[in-house]
Amino acid sequence: MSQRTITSFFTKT
Amino acid sequence: MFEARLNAATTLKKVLDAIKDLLNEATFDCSDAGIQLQAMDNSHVSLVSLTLRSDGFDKFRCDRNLSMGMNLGSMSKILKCANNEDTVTMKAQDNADTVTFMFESQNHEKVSDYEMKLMNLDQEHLGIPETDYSCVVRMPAMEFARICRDLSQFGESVIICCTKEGVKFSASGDVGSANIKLAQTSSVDKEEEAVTIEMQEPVSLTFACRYLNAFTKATPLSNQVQLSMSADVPLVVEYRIPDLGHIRYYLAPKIEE
Repeated sequence: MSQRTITSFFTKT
Repeated sequence: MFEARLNAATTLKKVLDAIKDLLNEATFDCSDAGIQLQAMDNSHVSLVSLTLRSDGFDKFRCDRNLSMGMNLGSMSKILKCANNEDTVTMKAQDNADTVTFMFESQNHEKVSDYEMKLMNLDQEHLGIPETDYSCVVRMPAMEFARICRDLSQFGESVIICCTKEGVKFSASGDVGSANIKLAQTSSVDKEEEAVTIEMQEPVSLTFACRYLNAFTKATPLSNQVQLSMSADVPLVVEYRIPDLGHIRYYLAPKIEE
C-alpha cells in the first residue's frame, strides 16, 4: 500500500 | 485592531491540543466572519481546516482582515498558563508583528497577559472540492478514538469498510488481525451515543493509523465525530465545536501499489 498525499487530491488556489 | 474574547479558555485550549501535534505552525486568518485556519502536516498527507465563527465569541472585533502566523507550540505553552474557566482575549494591532493573549480569572483578581511574536508564513491554500460523499458515519467521538487506539496496536493501517449493515474497522500486522464492527444503532435514548450511517454506495478505504490517532486529539471538543468517505478521495473527520465552529481533518487514502 502506498500513501497518497493530500496535494494529489486538492489543488493549490 | 483585532480582538476576540471567550468567557472560558477551555475551548481554545482544546482546539490547540487538537492541532499542535499535527502542525508546528499555522496562519490564523481573521475577518469579521471569524477565524479560519487551514494547514497541511509536514508530510502533506493530511490537512486541518479550523473554523471559529465570530458569533461564537463573547466579543469579536476585526476592523481589517488579518493573517497571523503562529507557532502552535508556543501558543500552546501560553494557553497552558490559562485556567479552563479563565476569560481569554486575543488582541493584535492591524499590521502587528505580535499577538497578545490576556487571561482573567473568574474573580477578576488575577489578570495575565502574554505577548507572542508572529511569524511570516507563506500561505499555501488548498481548494477543497464540494463532495457528495458515498458514506457519512456519525458516531460517538470517544468510540472512534478508542477504535483507532486499539487497532493501531495491530497494524499501521486501518481499513474502514462501510456498508448498509454498518461500518467495519480492520487492521492486521505481525501481531495478528483485528476487526471492529459497528452496527447502525436502532434507537438510543441519547442522540450523541448513536451510530448513524448515510450510505449511497458501499466504500472501503485504507488509512494510516498515525494520522487517525492524531485527529482523535480533538475528541474533548465534541461528543460526536463525523466520518465522510468516497472511493479514492480523502477521508473527512469532522468534530463540531459547540456554538463556535468545527475542525475538519482530511486524510489521503493509501492505495494498492
